[in-house]
Amino acid sequence: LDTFIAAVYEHAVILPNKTEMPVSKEEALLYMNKNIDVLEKAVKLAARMGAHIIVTPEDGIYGWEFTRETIYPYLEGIPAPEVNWTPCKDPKRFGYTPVQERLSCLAKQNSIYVVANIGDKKACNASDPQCPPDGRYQYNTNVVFDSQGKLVARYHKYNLFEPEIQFNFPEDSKVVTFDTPFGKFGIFTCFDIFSHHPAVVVVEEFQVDSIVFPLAWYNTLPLLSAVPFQSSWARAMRVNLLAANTHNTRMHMTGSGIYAPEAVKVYHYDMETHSGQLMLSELKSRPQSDPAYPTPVDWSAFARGVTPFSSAQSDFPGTIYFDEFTFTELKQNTGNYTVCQKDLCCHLTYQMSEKRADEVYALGAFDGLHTVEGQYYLQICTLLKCHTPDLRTCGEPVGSAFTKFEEFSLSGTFGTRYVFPQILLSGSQLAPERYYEILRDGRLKSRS
Amino acid sequence: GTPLPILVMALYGRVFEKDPPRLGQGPKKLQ
Repeated sequence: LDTFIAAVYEHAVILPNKTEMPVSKEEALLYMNKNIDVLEKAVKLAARMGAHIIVTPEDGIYGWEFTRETIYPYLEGIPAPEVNWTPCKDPKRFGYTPVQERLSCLAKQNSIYVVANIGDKKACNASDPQCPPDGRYQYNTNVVFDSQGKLVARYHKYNLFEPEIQFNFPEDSKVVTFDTPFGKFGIFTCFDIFSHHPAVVVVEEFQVDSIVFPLAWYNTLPLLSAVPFQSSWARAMRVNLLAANTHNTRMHMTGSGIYAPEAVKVYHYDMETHSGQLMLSELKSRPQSDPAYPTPVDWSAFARGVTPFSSAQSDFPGTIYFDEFTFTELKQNTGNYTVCQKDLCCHLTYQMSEKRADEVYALGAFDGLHTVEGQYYLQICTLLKCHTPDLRTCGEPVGSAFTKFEEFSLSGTFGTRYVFPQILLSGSQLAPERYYEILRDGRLKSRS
Repeated sequence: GTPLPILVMALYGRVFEKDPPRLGQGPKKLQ
């Protein structure tokens, strides 16, 4: 197939009551079936609308509020796909696996690939020095059933997030792919997207066309909201990304989408309601075949050639998500600014429609190791609106802006080729691609 | 071009060579 219809479902997970003691297997299955009842409606509707594959969220079947003990009744043994198993046809082959049976039958009876996130348990014993005291490993696991209901992929999340104490790290990171009539797919989960292994490796070494991406992501403005960050990842890595998030406004969890390298096809961001949302879009099975497929970018090419702008400026510190940036204020309605931190220099040229007295903008640079809720090294150039005209609020979450930029050009002397460009407009809306472009020399620039 | 009400614009770079072995909970959980 040259194209396929992708579906993503943002699911408002029905969370089990938090308990001190594990519930019975029967009670656990009761809860999981409540969630699968909702997912089933989405699968049926997506299939009726012609979708070839549907992705559902991480923790979508039982939620995330568990200890190691209380999640145990929700787990099943999940074999490796090499066993050539269709749970819907042969439900007892690997013991008690009602969830895998039901997901497999959903895929089979609706002739659609189903991607879901469940829990895998693997017994171990003292002969394994890493074996946990309770004699088992527990893994956060993505499973994929093809349109015949056959288990074709199993992925154990490698980069667990800090609160995920109910799971174990896999011993090493496995790159998991699966082939379909509509291209080669990779698969990983939520926090993995920050990683080189498996996220970059599955794209660059395994040459996948699309990624299925279950997540349970809570948004952190201004730079780590699901939709802007993940769509920018698809743009920079030049693959399709099918991102299905959980929906929980109390925890700021929302933001799913179907992102192609050349454009955001559809996305959903909803902090108002408590309901799930199904999205569909057509995608190229091989994104490279699209005429608008992005060309590679040398992110520092332009910036390396710029003589730092030397306008009279006074830099000041500001924090974004616990990282200390170096900021400089945009004092006029137009101008050129450079701000540097360590090896990174960020250059901005801009033109505002008007400079408002009640809104302040700053250009910021960060070059360092992020160390909260994970450890990863960042180099960031950012233009942002400060929460109030008080410069001490630069970096705090902001939801709306009235200042309009007629022109802009942002670039940086990056020491990496992995740079993710994002523009978020007032009301947390993504800037449509027709309003900006990413030049081969690394400039994020307004379209004239 | 169309004037845009920008909240935030970013070039978000990841320098993988400078990452620790694990991004998540970190080695202390493994021990």
